[in-house]
Amino acid sequence: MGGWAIAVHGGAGVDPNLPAERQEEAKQLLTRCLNLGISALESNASAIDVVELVVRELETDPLFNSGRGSALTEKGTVEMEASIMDGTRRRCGAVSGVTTVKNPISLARLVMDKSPHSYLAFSGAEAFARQQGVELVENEYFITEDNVGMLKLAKEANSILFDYRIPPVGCAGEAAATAIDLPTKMNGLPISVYSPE
Amino acid sequence: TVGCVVVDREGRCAAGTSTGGLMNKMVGRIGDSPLIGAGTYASELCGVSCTGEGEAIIRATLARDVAAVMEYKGLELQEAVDYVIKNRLDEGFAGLIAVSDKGEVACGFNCNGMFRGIATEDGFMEVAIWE
Repeated sequence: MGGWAIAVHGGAGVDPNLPAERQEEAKQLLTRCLNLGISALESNASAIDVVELVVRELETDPLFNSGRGSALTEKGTVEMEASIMDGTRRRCGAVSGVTTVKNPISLARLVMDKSPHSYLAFSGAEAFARQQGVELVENEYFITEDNVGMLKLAKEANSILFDYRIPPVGCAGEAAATAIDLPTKMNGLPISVYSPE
Repeated sequence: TVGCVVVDREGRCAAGTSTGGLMNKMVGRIGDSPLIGAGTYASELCGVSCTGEGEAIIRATLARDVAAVMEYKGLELQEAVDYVIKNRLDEGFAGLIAVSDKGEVACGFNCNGMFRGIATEDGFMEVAIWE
């Protein structure tokens, strides 16, 4: 039997022009989350509890695309989703389309532990959240100025933008040009193929 | 998208993923993160959390595939991660982190950078963005 091990991520597909200070910010958050998990593991916490603890921290910090700081829908709202799985007996829980649950990963954990199902979505997930008494907040809590700007870029570029942390530039127009220049593809097709959907 | 994978001292693996999805996505769109077997998977052998182009990850059942090639092809964790990133994504772009019941940790991605941090009980720790 080996010792404990842990890994965290904050998303893949990083804009090559990401400013150094934003890269540093990201590394500090990742380090903080690793250390949070490590001290829990050193105290013999179980893997499933450490996963929930660390993802909650990542959801609460607005830096990455989850919880507060989530990407915005075409309507400028936030719809979040999460899942968790315990390798022992392969138990799992998932939620989609939640708009007021402060920590979706904890609701997914409750689906796994406190419901007869593996997945609840939209109004059913929100009703279960109220029944379980998890912390609820207004949808505005999840919306950041950065992401309002990113949504504007995406609309000007008429595309679905990945979670690029596009460097803050002088004006949205210039940044929009950057976004349009970025030939973002999805499944090998130009992203614009998906936009009309 | 954010994720965490852990194996504890008892060799138990777990995985979790959480996201807001894609900027400017359609209302009601569901990505890979909540889909067990696509964005998130854990078994007795390993725990996996994925991020990237959700539609590609779903079609590849990427997270489950890491466990499957470990089970059926006998690959070790990093080999399994490299194999699925190389062979399962078609033209899609994605990244993933994984742990095994032996206390190993691995990550792989075929896109431009991935925000990740990894640590093991023997003192190894790495936080990185680029290759």
